[in-house]
Amino acid sequence: KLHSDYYHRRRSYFENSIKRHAYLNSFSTDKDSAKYGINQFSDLSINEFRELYLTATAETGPPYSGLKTEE
Amino acid sequence: LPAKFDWRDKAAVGSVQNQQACGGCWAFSVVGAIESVYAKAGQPLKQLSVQQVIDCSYKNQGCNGGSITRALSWLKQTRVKLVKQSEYPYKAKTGICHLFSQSHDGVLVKDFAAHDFSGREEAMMGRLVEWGPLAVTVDAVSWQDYLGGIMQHHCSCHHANHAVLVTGYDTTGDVPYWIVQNSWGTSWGNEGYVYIKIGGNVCGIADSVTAVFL
Repeated sequence: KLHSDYYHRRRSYFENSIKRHAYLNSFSTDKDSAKYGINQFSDLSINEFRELYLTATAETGPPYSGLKTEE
Repeated sequence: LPAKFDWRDKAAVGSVQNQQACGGCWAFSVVGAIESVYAKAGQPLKQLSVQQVIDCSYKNQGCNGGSITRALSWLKQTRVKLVKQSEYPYKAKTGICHLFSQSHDGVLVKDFAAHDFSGREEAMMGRLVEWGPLAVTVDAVSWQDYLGGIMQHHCSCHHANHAVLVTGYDTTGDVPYWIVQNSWGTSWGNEGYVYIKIGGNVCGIADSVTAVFL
């Protein structure tokens, strides 16, 4: 039963990803545009993906204002 | 500026890594930048230890997350030398920090510069050519489904959650783009790379840009 639950959950995430791909690809109008589809993350939920892979934080630096003369 | 530039063509970029089930993108980005700047200075390209940064950069959270600038501040202030990957191999989990003597061979970070280049991506191109590959943060939510091509939509700025390495750019085609090395293995994207449109701060690529000086 445990394996079955796991399978169905993963399958549900995978099916959700297929729906996402259709939406994301609808903006891809030319040959160079990004393509979205099945990859190694397709059976992860959006939250699982965020928790595992989107873990960086950023400290905003000062706006770049060009080089100083001495540089 | 050249219309097309890529530090890979100068043999100054390490191979694409796979962080596996460890949220250490920030460390891969920092170590990638250091490796490249070291090679840019005429030294042989060598793989340095990401695990050392994950374990020892105490102001970050190891595999649970971290920041590029905090890691570089730690390297600069403590003058810890980054050792070779073979001496401190990657384990994809946070471990106890291994210390090396100051006489041990390694790469020392002298300084770094972190700037906001939003609205100034052409200047950022110039800095990339001058300084070397740039460690940046991006909003990578839509990257979960990315297969290849130039990313132009579905990517917000000011919501950074992932760290990567900008190695080059290409403005010769209809859509100019940044060439960005990720750390999710070579089976993701364009052999491990993602292309992001130049202009418009797509994915927030210009929001937090860091260069390393050795």
